[in-house]
Amino acid sequence: MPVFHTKTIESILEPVAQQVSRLVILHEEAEDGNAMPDLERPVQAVSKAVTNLIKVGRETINSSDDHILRQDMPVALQRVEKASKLLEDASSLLKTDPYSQPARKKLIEGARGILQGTSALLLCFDESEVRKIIRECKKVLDYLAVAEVIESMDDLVQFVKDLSPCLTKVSREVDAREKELTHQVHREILIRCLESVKNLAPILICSMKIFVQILSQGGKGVEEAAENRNYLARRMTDEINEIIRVLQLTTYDEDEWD
Amino acid sequence: ELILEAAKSIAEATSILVKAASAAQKELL
Repeated sequence: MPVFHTKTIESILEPVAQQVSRLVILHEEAEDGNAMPDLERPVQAVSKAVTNLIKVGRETINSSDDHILRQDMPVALQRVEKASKLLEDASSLLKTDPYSQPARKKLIEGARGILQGTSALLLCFDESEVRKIIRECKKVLDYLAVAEVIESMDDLVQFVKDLSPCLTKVSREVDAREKELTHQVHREILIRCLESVKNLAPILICSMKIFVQILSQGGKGVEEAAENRNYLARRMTDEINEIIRVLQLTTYDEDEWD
Repeated sequence: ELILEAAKSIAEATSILVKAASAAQKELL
């Protein structure tokens, strides 16, 4: 079962997660421990990488208009910073006593903290990217909501002009997102919903055109035409809402994986 | 994105550190 919900996050964190798990197991199995090597240089490398992440993270926060990211990302950055300090403490303690137990504890706690903090940070960033896609999906929903009030051919032309680029963008972004996910079931739902939306769009436009034509020709059968158009708009709305729901999922249903 | 690159650097540096620390423990076992 995948632990990380996107391939990017998985590729970044999976190798270090395995290493940290291994260190914890080794530490538990050899409680008294061997003399630890001098970890000053690798700890310095982590500290340097953390300093860079803090800088890049702050720039991301300052340039973002996503208030949830602006609220959550500093917490994740603090977590990473605190973990880095633990590693520095561990390195300093090990210099004077290579058998130091508190140093080993700080080392494990620091390594775990780096992993958890970086994971929280990546998740925070990823969720912000998902919210951008959802904003586009909601634009499509807004257009679909006005489908019922289009009564002239000019308005219909404008409706198609507005909806088409928006739908193209959603299609491109959801398609890319689907390819990023590690959860097979979520991927399949997105593929299915996107396919439905693509199929329904031209049929909806056609039904709107029929409604406008019938209306301009006196109105016989206009109710049925309106009903058909509304049904198609509703179906597209349902599919987009399902896409929004699945885009927000980050946890795994274990039963599905069993 | 810069943030992904920065996170990758941290993960790699931490991995090297943890490997070094694990090596000493592994010797004992």
